[in-house]
Amino acid sequence: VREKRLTLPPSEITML
Amino acid sequence: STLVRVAKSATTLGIAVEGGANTRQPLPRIVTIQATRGGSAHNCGQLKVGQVILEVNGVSMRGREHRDAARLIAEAFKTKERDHVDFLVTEFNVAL
Repeated sequence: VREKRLTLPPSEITML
Repeated sequence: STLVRVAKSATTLGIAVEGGANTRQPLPRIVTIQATRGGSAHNCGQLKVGQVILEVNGVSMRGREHRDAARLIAEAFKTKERDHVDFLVTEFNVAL
């Protein structure tokens, strides 16, 4: 699970 | 977790969020609270950078991708049905 997490992409950031 | 009611006291909400399903940050997290030309969040004074948003007006953020979560927050601020937005937030990055 930990390895899978690390492969997830970073998120974009949205200004609201 | 904490329920924070943000009154729509300014024309903008004034927060930046990152995260969503299928990213390293699975729930939206507050990364900025706009202080200059303060938005409603700044005026409220109870939202903080680093808090993770669990629900908006009772709607869960779980499983929502970034754009969907951002759209829900934007719509909650835009709707004229309420003069406030309720955020359920936590200081902790809850595991999913």
